[in-house]
Amino acid sequence: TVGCVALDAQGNIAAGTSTGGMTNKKWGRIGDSPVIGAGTYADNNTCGVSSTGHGEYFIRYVVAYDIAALMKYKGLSLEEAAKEVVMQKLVEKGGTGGVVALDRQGNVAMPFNTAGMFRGYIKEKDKPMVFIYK
Amino acid sequence: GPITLVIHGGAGTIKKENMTPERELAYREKLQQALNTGYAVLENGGTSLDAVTETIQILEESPLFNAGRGAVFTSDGKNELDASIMNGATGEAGAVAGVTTLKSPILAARTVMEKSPHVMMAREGAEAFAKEQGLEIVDPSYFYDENRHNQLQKLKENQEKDGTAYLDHHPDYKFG
Repeated sequence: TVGCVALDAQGNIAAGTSTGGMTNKKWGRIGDSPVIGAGTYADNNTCGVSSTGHGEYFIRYVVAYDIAALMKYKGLSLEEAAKEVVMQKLVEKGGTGGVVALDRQGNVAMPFNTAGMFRGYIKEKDKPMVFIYK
Repeated sequence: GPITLVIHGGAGTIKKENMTPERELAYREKLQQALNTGYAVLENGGTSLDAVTETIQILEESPLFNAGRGAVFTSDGKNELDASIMNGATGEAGAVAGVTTLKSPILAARTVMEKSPHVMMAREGAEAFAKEQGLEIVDPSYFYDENRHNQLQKLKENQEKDGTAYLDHHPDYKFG
């Protein structure tokens, strides 16, 4: 699975996710990636999110929207909301994976509860920051 | 805020001991290329939607990641692809699911968002709509990757051996 969240010069956020799904999945199985609110979500007033992981959990716990909702209704920061959903709620339910998220101030969050996640961000020209392991 | 872009290429049992230096470098370089591509769109006044679409297409075209080329296989040996996109300014969204002949699933998702009254379209219907809209159609073999196919075979052998859903024993093992 691959994903991206962007904040443009007009202050607009967009998010996207694309995937082949899960090896050996039954044909017709759909994971969270194409499900708005689970694998992908964007709202200028809160954040944009792209997810990767065990899709069934991300659908049932509406992970991408849940992060935005925690910001909107509980006033959590992006970092706090993303961490609570991925490192606490999902772990309690046995869901493995991670998200990348971005808010309109340009704050970045990339929590994951697996051994690693290919991830990165860029805020300045020619200064891409890339990470793989914990 | 400042123009910013954040990306991922998948999560799972990605450990240093499982990665050769060459392969790790290949991943880092592809992720950097994707970031630089998306940032250039934003820097030139492009929209966040354009940046997301262009960045994800870089990763879809790389066999390193489980999306587009290099996607994992279903239990019957096919590549079924899914994608979605959302515009934070308007709340508009688009998605495709279970497609097998669309070269860029993220571009198809954006076309559903911008050129149809729907949010999500699946399988043959999504493919017929994308074709009608002029998106590039490829033979399913375009997505084929030897490593991924071997992964599927190995997993099936393991499943026959221990007869349980491999996932139960290895929750962190993201097959993709």
